[in-house]
Amino acid sequence: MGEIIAIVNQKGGVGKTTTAVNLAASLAISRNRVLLIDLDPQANATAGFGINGKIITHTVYELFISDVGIKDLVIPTEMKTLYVLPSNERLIGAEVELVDMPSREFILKKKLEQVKDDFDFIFIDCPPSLGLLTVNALVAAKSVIIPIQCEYYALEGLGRIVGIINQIKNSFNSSLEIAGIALVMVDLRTNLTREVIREVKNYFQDKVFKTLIPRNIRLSEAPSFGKPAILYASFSKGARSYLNLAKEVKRNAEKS
Amino acid sequence: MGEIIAIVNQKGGVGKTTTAVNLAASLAISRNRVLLIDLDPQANATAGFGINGKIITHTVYELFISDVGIKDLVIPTEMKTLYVLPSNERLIGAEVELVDMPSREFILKKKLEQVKDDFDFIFIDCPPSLGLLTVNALVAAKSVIIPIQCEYYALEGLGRIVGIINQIKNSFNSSLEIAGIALVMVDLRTNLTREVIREVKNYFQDKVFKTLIPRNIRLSEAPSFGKPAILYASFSKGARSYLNLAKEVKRNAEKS
Ligand SMILES: Nc1ncnc2c1ncn2[C@@H]1O[C@H](COP(=O)(O)OP(=O)(O)OP(=O)(O)O)[C@@H](O)[C@H]1O
Ligand SMILES: Nc1ncnc2c1ncn2[C@@H]1O[C@H](COP(=O)(O)OP(=O)(O)OP(=O)(O)O)[C@@H](O)[C@H]1O
Ligand SMILES: [Mg+2]
Ligand SMILES: [Mg+2]
Repeated sequence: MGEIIAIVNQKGGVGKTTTAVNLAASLAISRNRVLLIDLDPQANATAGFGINGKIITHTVYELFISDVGIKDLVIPTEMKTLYVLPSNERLIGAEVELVDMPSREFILKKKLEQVKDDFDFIFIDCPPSLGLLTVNALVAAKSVIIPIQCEYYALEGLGRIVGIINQIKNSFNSSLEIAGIALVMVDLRTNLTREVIREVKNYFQDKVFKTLIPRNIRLSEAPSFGKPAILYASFSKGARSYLNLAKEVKRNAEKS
Repeated sequence: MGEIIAIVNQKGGVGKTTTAVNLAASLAISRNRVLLIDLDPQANATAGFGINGKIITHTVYELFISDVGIKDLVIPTEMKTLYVLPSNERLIGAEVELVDMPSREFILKKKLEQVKDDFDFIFIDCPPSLGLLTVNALVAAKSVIIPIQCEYYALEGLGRIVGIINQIKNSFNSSLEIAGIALVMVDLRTNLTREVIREVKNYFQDKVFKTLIPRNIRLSEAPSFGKPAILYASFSKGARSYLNLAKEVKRNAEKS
């Protein structure tokens, strides 16, 4: 299968990492073979699995700047079929160092060739920018999930992310599709949430996942215990909503 | 006075814009002369005052790449003593274009010389990164406010922002100080919030502002009406907390 999915949105703090970590874990719990790649120098997805990025010598940074293969970099997690390609601060240098590299947009795509068939799903958690790291993710990916926080400012940048995806589709990766829009931190009691949902459904039509991810304290507590929500608080609304989203993602992937 | 304050945190979505917009408005309401500079290509601070960045020809981008002065770029707002230096998507190009410019770190500082005495407070809203735009803000500023969301991931990157501030202080701007740490989106009912507040106070000691900014729906609704909270919902907890924070910022500025 080797479904490669990038989690992208240049707006900061909108739930990219929370979505990447919990989708990966929700698919792994039902024995799908999953790889989570942390492409953010903040290394939140790495920390979300309790891995201390600061003490690791081989991270995704080394993947970009040396000949080391992915197989030598992935780290097992407490979930049997889930592996993480960790990140740390050194990745900050990559945005600048990639600029002068030949086929700089294709580095991640080429390296992923080696492991594509070893995993059913490969998720790439992206930083809050549309620089060369995110471009590498969009070139390597088959599809994109865009988490959208139900807030006014979160609506402002949607045109840009769609623009970039179309640019990449027309230049480097003709098979790139939008897998779906994930509405997150949903609080149906507020007008703002309902208004944002209406606007997003207007704009993206049937691309919007049916599963809504509620604002749920367990989702923000879980990373402080180094666990995805399904392990930290498996009966919580947050954990269950990501299980439902994972089912939807898997069902859509099998159809395409 | 001309107190130049940068609002900085590379972690995304932690309340930088909300803090910049509402501090600026809270000081302007009591007749302080205030300039808000939007240094983020997402242009959320611009949208927060109902200004449509897409239709403006002269923005902060032109400030960096041409000889135009700040006086020709500032836009009045519905608040008599508050002006905005707007942004839009064109600013995305600046991060790359600045790389080869002479004294690229000092461009904003030099341009601000012209207007420093026309304002009591100048706030600079920064993007979620520590690139050349944020460096320009840190070189131009006298002090920095770091908003910290009461979440686990928000703690991860604190070492980095403090590191950058010290680097700038030692190289380009010896008078740069931390004006304070603003704890935002506080919900005292949760363990996570109380834990984060404890850790932040441990790390930053008396640099933490006494005013806590609660999570308050009016703060996230206000930008959809193009107004700061003090004009949209003046009696809300959110608006009042920023009034208190503004008082604290002003008091500290007069002492130093
Ligand atoms: N559904 C939710 N309910 C409650 N809290 C959430 C939810 N989703 C995310 N959070 C919290 O909101 C904050 C932002 O989420 P997250 O870090 O996943 O966003 P991000 O888009 O990855 O941020 P960045 O742009 O910095 O990479 C985190 O502290 C996270 O724990
Ligand atoms: N105290 C608060 N209560 C409720 N919502 C808030 C509060 N502060 C900010 N928000 C909302 O949280 C979201 C993130 O805040 P904001 O956009 O100000 O963060 P930022 O750090 O400027 O983000 P970016 O990194 O993208 O620039 C916004 O939708 C905002 O309306
Ligand atoms: Mg993230
Ligand atoms: Mg902002």
